[in-house]
Amino acid sequence: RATLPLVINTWEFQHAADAAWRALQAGGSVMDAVEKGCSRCEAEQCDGSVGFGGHPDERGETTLDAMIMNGNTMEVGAVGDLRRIKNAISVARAVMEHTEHTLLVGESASQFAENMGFTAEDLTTNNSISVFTQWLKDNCQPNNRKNVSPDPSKYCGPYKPGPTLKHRRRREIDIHAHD
Amino acid sequence: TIGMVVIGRDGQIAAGTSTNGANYKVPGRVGDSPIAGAGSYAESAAGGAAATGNGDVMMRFLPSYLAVELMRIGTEPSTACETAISRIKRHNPGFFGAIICANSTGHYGAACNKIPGFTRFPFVVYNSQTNTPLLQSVDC
Repeated sequence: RATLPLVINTWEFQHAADAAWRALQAGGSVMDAVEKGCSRCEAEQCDGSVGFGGHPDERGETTLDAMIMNGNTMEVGAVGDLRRIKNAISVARAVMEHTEHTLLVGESASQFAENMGFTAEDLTTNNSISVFTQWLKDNCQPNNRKNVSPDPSKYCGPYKPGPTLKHRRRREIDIHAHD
Repeated sequence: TIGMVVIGRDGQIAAGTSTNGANYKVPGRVGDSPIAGAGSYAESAAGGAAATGNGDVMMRFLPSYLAVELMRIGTEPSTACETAISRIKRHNPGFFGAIICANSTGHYGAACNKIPGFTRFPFVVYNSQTNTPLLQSVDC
């Protein structure tokens, strides 16, 4: 039987749902609940696909994407490619509450976050460094490059534009390696 | 990625996502998570939805927006979620992705795209019925 209030979230992240529910029980708004719930995963990294220390990019850096939306006012705050700041969804909320914008990205988003009082720190961990090091040893496989040379299915970069392959490279899907 | 939808006692809805994105991404790459209508979407008169998966593909189809618009016209959350997934599958049969949906009365559902190694999608629900963060799952 459907009842309210309701918290629902992706994957097995029960701590996140618990944090959101506690925020509601403490009299917080639904926005507070979403922020607290997602923040819990950012702090605990959940399955490695959220927060610092996971999914290094081609340079070994971890960067974060997040958004929050108020279904009453239809306001949205979002950050993309956020660097050196752990609290991505809180920064997204700050974009919504302290600018007229919707989405801030990259280094400038990190500077906005620092100006708003968020702490800048290194988002890599021993784990993400060892994952990245192993990736380099494996000739940068898998990667997200195509139609470049050297052949991205065999070699690391740097890459230059190359011939367009007729049929797309078949790529194994790692369900833990995505958004 | 964590995607979350919260509906208050009075029907107010908020949604959000947070992620560190794809492994070994090209520096500068942003996925679907921070894109309103792709990563998540909410409108208190209709419902909320949040997605996870291959953001490079999913963001092009705005699955969360589509699901909320379907719930606006009365579509059950599970069906709204399934339609959003099938819309992507039509163009990218092998994509990895899943979505959660909830409407303003507290009904909820989820859906995912069946591919080798991914045939069931877990999600968590917490309301006064469950009284705890209850792990549930849906077959893709």
